[in-house]
Amino acid sequence: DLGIIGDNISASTPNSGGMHDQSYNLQMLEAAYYRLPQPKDSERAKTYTPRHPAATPPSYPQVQAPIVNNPAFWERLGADTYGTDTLFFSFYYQQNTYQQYLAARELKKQSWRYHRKYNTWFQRHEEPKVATDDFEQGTYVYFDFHIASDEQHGWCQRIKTEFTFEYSYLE
Amino acid sequence: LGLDLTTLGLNLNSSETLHKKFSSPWSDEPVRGEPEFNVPGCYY
Amino acid sequence: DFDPAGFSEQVSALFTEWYQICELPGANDAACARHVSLLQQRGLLKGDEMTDRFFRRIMELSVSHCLSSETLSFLAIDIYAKLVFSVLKFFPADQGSSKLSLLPKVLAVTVKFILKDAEERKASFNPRPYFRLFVNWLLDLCSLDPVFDGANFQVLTGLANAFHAIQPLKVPGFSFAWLELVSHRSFMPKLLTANAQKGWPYFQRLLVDLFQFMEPFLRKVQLGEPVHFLYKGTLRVLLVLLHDFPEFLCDYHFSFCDVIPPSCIQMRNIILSAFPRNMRLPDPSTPNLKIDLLPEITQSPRILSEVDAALKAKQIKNEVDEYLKTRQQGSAFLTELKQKLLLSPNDVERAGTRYNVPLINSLVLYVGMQAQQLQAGHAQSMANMSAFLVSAALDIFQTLIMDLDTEGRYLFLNAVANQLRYPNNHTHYFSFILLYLFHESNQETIQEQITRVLLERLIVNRPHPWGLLITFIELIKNPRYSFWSRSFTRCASEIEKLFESVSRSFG
Repeated sequence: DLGIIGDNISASTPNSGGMHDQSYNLQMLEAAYYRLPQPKDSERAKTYTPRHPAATPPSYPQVQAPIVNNPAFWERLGADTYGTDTLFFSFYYQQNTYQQYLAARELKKQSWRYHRKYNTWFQRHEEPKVATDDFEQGTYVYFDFHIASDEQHGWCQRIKTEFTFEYSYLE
Repeated sequence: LGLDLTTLGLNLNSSETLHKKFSSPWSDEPVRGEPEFNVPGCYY
Repeated sequence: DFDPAGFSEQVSALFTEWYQICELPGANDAACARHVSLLQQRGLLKGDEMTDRFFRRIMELSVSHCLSSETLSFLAIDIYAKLVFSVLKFFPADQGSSKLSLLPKVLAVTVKFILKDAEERKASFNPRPYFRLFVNWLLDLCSLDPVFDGANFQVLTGLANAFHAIQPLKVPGFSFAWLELVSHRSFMPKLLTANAQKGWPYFQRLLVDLFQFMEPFLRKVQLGEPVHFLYKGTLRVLLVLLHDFPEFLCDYHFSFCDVIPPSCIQMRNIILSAFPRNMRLPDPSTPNLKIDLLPEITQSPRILSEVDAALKAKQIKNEVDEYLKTRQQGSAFLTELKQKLLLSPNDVERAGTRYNVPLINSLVLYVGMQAQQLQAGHAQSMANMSAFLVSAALDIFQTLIMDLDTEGRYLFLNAVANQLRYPNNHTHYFSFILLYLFHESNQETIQEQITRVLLERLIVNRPHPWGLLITFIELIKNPRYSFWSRSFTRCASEIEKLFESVSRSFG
């Protein structure tokens, strides 16, 4: 029902059904070449759906406060002595959000590096003993979660000596 | 002599379908799905 | 003609109201549904001329808003797309019309708008607002929630028709955006898998639209950067099809070869290399490979294109049928055949050749298929080819190879070589025809040209069709053709090296 494929002559016959001649087509194509769709033209603002939403009373705000998407807010958290817990909290519990990106950026500013194999953040505790193009070796602090007892647990930082951080795992 | 078609960014030997990650005819990068930073089990 | 007085202001006010609804945080289906019924009460969703005016006006507002700032803002475009999606989603379907009756109307308004904008703005036409609009619809409409139970296919074909209406030959300034939309992962795979391949003809038409646009540029091998960029993008799309939907390329290879210029050897090889996923191809360089013992070699490939369409269009199908049936000696059919394949002088310039390539393609494949059907009637085993030695088809092929000039013979041999694909009875038959013509022709120029047609398809980068490989290997290995004794294999040292390297690389 789609009809036969017109042979290649009819297609380039000028003004047959609104067709143009080749030089016009080439001209328009060249103009379009400088207005290519950009990756962002296909991207949509991600609507964040919490993976493990904490049940809260209806009186609590049901949507996130806009300030969590404000870079200045995270720079403030990163700079002040609030420590890094909030940054790590946002990184792990607000995944695929802009604030996760902002928190990660602040952690990097404090020279934390994300290790893709161990899925955690490392920070040099001192200058590495060995450093090559492919890896560095030394003593690191890494961000961890420890359970001392049922009551006593929380996010903590541990020391790891003789650790090799291969750059192929650096996110 | 044509192009080396393995250099167009498509994994032609993939056992998976390519179209799911096909980002665009102009890019030789597959669609970057959301990076999964899996929280290590012990953190829950 | 112009909108009624005050209409434009009314629409702007309604669109502003819609914007405020969209800005409410969190999902607000109730508010959306209320707005849709408001539009309906205002008589704007009847699907009549007022509906067209309404959507056209909002499109004007959205596009001009998008282009008003240097860095394009898609805010208005996004909420326009969402309005259309919400109208389709919340529109109370009365008994008659389906939920989606408005979609073709909206798409028709969109197409007209783009055609007009492109004609008016010419080189300053900006495709990106329209690209964004369609991407929104591909993401929303093509991943429809169940409320549109099974209406996906209508949406997919509606969009396919819209893309066909704004194909590159009609809106060249939209070509890059168009190819990205047509091959979008939310569209192409769905159109090719929905409803048991019912979407295939729509996508085949879109691919032909693309090839027809590129054909005049690809014919002249020097490609400017924009054309080369479009060409590479096309290769990527073809590779995704080759990998994920090879049967689609298999079944439509004939119409694609009609619109791919002979100089586009690698692109054509991608299509001809496709083979059904459930098939295992024996390695062509397997020693003593018995092609005629392969089970698939007697099966006909599925061909969805209308093979005899060009013959009918040229009104020579009856003569061909008549000759195939009666093989009437001395009939004028054979002597006049070459003339019929030539184009009229004023078409030569545009087609870039003196011959009607689709007609040659159609004649070769149609005659070959008839010969096989005739033969199948005699219940001989289709595998052994000796039965074909005496046949009207062979008369036609031998007449062509003798009567045509170099260009005509090249196009004829190309039409034959386009059938050398995965193991099936066409591959087997046309491989036999090529080798037979090589063996029977006592002119070395013809043998050289047959070799050239095979070789030019082998020296390009991969992929190489299976049928092409087994034919070339047979030609250089089987002493019956005494290939290496032909002088042209040693006419120059680099040619000699080329033959040796090609024969080495293909075992």
